[in-house]
Parts: sequence; structure tokens; C-alpha cells
Amino acid sequence: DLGAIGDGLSTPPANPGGVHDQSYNLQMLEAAFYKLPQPKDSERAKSYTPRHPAVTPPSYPQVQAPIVNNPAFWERLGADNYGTDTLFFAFYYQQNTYQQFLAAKELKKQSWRYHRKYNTWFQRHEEPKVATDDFEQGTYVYFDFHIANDEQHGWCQRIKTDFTFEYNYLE
Amino acid sequence: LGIDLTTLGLNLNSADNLHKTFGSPWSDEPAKGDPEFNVPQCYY
Amino acid sequence: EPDPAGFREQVSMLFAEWYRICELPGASESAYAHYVIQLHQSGLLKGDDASDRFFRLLMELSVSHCLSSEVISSGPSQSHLVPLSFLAIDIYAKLVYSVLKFYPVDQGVSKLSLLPKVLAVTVKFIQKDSEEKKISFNPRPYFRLFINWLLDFCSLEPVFDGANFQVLTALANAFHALQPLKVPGFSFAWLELVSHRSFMPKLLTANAQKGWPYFQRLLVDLFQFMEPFLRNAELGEAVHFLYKGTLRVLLVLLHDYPEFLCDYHFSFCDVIPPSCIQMRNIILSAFPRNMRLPDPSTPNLKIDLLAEISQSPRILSEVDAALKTKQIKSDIDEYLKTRQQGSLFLTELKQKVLLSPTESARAGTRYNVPLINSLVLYVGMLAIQQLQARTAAHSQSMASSGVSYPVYLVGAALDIFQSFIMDLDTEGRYLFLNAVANQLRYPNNHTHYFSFILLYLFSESNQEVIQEQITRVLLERLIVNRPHPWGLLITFIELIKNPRYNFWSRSFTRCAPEIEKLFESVSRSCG
Repeated sequence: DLGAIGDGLSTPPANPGGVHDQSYNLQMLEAAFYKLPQPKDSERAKSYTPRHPAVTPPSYPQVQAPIVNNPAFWERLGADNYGTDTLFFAFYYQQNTYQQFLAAKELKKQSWRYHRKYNTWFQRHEEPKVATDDFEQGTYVYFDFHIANDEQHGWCQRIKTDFTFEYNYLE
Repeated sequence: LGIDLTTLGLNLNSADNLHKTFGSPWSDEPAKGDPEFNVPQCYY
Repeated sequence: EPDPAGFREQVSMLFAEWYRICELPGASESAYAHYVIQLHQSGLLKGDDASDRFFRLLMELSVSHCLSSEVISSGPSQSHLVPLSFLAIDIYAKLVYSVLKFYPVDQGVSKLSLLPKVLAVTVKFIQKDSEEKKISFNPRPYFRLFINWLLDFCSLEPVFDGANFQVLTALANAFHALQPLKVPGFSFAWLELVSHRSFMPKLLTANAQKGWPYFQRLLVDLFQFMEPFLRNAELGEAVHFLYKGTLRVLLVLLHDYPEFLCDYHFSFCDVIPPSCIQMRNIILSAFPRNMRLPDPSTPNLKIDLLAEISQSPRILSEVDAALKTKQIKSDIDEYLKTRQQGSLFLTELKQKVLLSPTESARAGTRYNVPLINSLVLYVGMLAIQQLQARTAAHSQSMASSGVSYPVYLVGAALDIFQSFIMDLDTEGRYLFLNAVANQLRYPNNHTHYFSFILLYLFSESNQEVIQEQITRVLLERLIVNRPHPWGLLITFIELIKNPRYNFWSRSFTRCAPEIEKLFESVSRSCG
């Protein structure tokens, strides 16, 4: 009774009944055995469209190095305490990419938590003074990526006391 | 007596789903290319 | 009918223009959208004959471009193959994707309405090509085309959100139409496509399992194709390769989607030859992920105390389909209810499970295996329902009367099973016992019931030939490589451990030294 599912497509091929005899099937299967899909047949050329294309010298790499898709690369950045900036860079400048996904994963491993309202990562500087089911309150380190107007202090980590992190903004 | 299925390159004890890295029925190489991932809208 | 004059040239020019747009560095989506709008205004995207021709010609151009770049080496090592150029295929695939993506919706027509039509053209094209080319048919261009679409269509592009299920089912229908029985030369490409990580997991998880019937149909398509080859254990290289690939896919399903295998086990057993024991064991070993199975070899395991043994397993297959086709369902219902015309009904039943000579030549057996399978499970299920309804009332009285079997071993169902085991010939008995053993799975009331049925038939038949055959059916499922279904293990352990069955006193357990050794090693592995 599955025929009811838009079965118009399974109209039989030229020969009646659409089914061949067993020896024909085996012959075709064996022929196909020498034309197996190759692993490369499933790989598409990596198309890389930069967000804001600019003309660069041809000697510069024009596409992303494969390593940026290797989770181990990001794990190493996460483990290296100077790597955190790179994680933040990938997070804020590689939106909607696998790199952003991996960077966020590493930041979480380092106990950073993303605040959806402020679009900012927070890390507990100490145990929260207050913690309920809905929020926690205390002193946090946060990553300030705002570089706006003449304010030169962005792109660094800052400390915020008496901050309330409401869980409904936790990503 | 069949095949020792542990030789087919699939880790049946894995805590993760196998389909994420299942490359092809014909080889036990894990899938190449970007694995499936989702980034939440609030990251955009 | 031949294409209208000049149509081919027009399509070639349009394709060339599309290629130029795609190749432009920094090609923008707006350029794609503009091109699609133009196509639409030229009337080529109406979903009528003209658009069928249009897509068929585009396909012809891209496939011929791809194949013209091919050099084939002779023999199995494929390293001499010059890689095919998929440039034209990729461009065509991108065009179809862009047509669906930028199709002007304000016409009141859904964005995806063209998808089934394009897929229909694609399916017919492949079927025709394979019929004409025969052994020189090359599946790889078509494999590449579908891979493009799987990666594009099934991507989470917002434009397709919510429409994903429609895309998945359209692709599932296309794959069903391209199934190995219809296009054998496409079999390897087909299995890789239907098991692709951008298709199978999505179909199995989208829309609250509504995709399951589609994927079940695809697996049945595959098993039906392989069934005649798998009947005799000698597999040629190509069939063995396909078989191994199928095992890999089944292992992914066993690990990630065990419930799917559980709920459709009956349909799958219908199309797997009885001799294909390991593959069938993979399906019968599946159990719901939230279930914890006690180790069958635990000494003094109290199966009766397991909560699950009173729960019915979920069965999505249509168990009584074969009974309906044979128009004996109502007779079965009647007999189970009233038990009238006992022996006459049973004699007729044994005739009805036989195939006609022509059918049996094709099926490789004298018996209608799906009918036997359906009969056994259907009768068992009704028996369990009937008896569970009455169990509470009876179980006390029966226990006090000293009968050691649970109440549900009496009744019309048992008549049918006993007539099969006593009166059918060896082949018939084997197929009947197989149908019973196929229900020995994870803890549930089917496993519990059929386990008792098997043990009851063993002890009551008092014919060694039958007891030996019951043992063979269990044993052949245990000596193959793992996995082994839980219900199978506990049934065999009960058989060899419970003195009630006098298992070790049967002469067949000692008929040859290696048989003795075999029993010892299997019983040892069962703890």
C-alpha cells in the first residue's frame, strides 16, 4: 500500500514488469562492479566565497587550508592559553561556518558561556555569590569584542562584578 | 559462519552516532568533507 | 516525438550561458536568480512536456560531456581509470537546485512542484540508458548528479526549511524507481546514495518517523534484489561486495536506529532467505535503546520477572498481508475463536502453504514462506491477546492443578503449530521453525510466548527427528558470528539447562565427536 506515496515515478522501464531475470541482473551487477563510484565522486570541489572579497596577490592562499576543518587543530588552540583570542576571532569573523562551530565548542570546553542577549562570551571569575534556577550572580570575565568609535579598549577580556547572568539568555 | 563484523570498520561500541562519519558502504574510511554541524541562529 | 526543430540548439545555448554565469569569479546569487526568472519567462519551467524535454536534453548534454572524458582500464584494479570530468554534471545539478531555489513563488505554485517532475525525467533517462547500454552502462555520472542534489537539497538552507520532508520523500521515490531489480547496473551507486549521511539519517529522523516506511521500502528493494543470489552461500565477487556493503549499512542502522530495525523486522525477514543467517541476526538482535538487556548467561535468570515480557513489541509491518492475499485471514480468525472443523481446517491449511510448481521453481522452495511467516506471527499475536485477557483468571487455577506451563500454551493456536510440526515434511518444518525463531528477539511478550512454544514443541513432540530439527534451527543461528538475538540465547540456554527437556539424553547430541564438541562450545559460550 506504499504505492499511495506519489508512486507515479515507479513506472516500469521498457520491458514489461520492469524486472529482469536473475542472470541478466548478475551480468549487469558484475559489469557495474568495474565502475564503482570512486571516493572522489562524492567530493565536491571546495567552493570558498570570502565574505568580503578583495584582490590579493595570487601567491597568497586563495582557499582555506584543510587544517581549519580539523577538530584537532581547534582543540590545540583551546588548550593553549594564547589560543583563546584565535577562538574568539573565528567565532566573530567566521559566522555560520564549521570553524565557528568548532571554536564555540572549544570555548565551552574552557568554561566560557555565550550570552544570547549581549552576543558575548562570559566566564566565571569565581564561584557565583547567588545561584537560583533562573540566574546566577557574581564576578565574571567577559570578552569585549566591541571596538566602536574612539574606544580602543575592545577585543580584550574584562572583569565585571555584580553581574547577573540570566539563564534564559544562556545559549 | 558469516563475517566477524568488527572487521567492517564500524565501531559498534561508539557512544556517538555512526552515520555522522559513515563514508560509504564500500570502504571503512570515515566520511571526508565537513561533517554535519549546526550553529544556532544567535551566532550569526 | 522528436524535439521541435532548433530546440536542441536553444537548450545548448542556454546551458552554455548558465555555465558562463557559474564560472564568473564571485558569481552572485542574484545572477542565478535572474537566469532562472528568464528561464521561467521563456516558458521552460511550466512542468509540462516542454520542460520535460528541456531537462532531458540538459541531462543528455551533461552526461555525454562526462562520459566523453572517460577511459576504462580492463580488470578490477581501477587505478588506471582517468577520473571522469563531472564539470557538466555539477553545473546541471546546480541549475536544477537554483531553479528550485529561485522559482518565482508568486505564481501560486509551490517552489518544489518541479522537483518530482525533474526527478521523473532523471529516473526515466537512467532506466532507458541502462536498458540500451546494458553492460557498458556507466552509473557514475548519475551517482554524481544525485550526490550533488543530496548535498544541496538536503542542506538546511532556510528556503527549504519545512519542505525538507517533501524533498526527502521525492528522492526516496526516485530511488525506489531506480531500485536494483529495475536498474541492476546502478546497484552499487544506489546503495551508497540511499545510505548517504545526507539522506538516510534525515529520512529516518525527519517528521517524527514519517520517513520510516520510505526507507523500509528501499531496504526491502535491496533484499529482494539480493535474495536469489544469497540463497546459495557461494557468492560471486560482485554479489559478495554488495552483501558486505549491505552489512555495513545494517550495522549503522543497528547502532543508530535500532528501533527502525525492530519495528520492521517482520518485513525484512520475509525477503531474506533462511540461509542468510548472520544478516537476519543483525536485524533480530536490534532492541530499543532505552532497554537494558540482562545478560542471558546470568545463572538463575528469572525471565518471568522481567517487566518487558508482558509488553507487546511495536510491529509496523503488515503482519496479515499474506493471509489477506491468500484470503484465509477470516478462516484463521474464525478457527482461533471457535476451533470448529478442527482437523479439516488444519489439513486444508497445510495445503495452502504450498506453492504451485511454477511458483516454487522461481522461489526455490515448495512453500509460500511469507504466508508461513505471516501465519505464525499472526496466530501467535492473537493467541497472546486472547490469553492475556484471560490470564489473571486462569493462571491461579492452572497453577494449583499442577500444570507447569503457563496458561497460554493451550488453545487453537497450539493446534495449528502442532499440526505444522507433526505433519509437514522436513522443509516445511524448517520454514515453520524459522518463522517461530524469527520472533526470539529482545524481551517482549512475543519473545516470551514463542520461546515457550518452541520449548513446548520440543518436549511434547517426543520424536527425536523433530527435537533435532528444533535444535538445528537454534544452533545454526548461534554458531554464526555475532550478533545473536537475546531471545535466541535465553531459549537455547533454557533448553540445555532445564532438566525438564532431558536435552543431553537425546542421542543426536552425541551422534559424532565434533557434534558433541560443538554443543559443548556453544553451551560454554552461553555461560
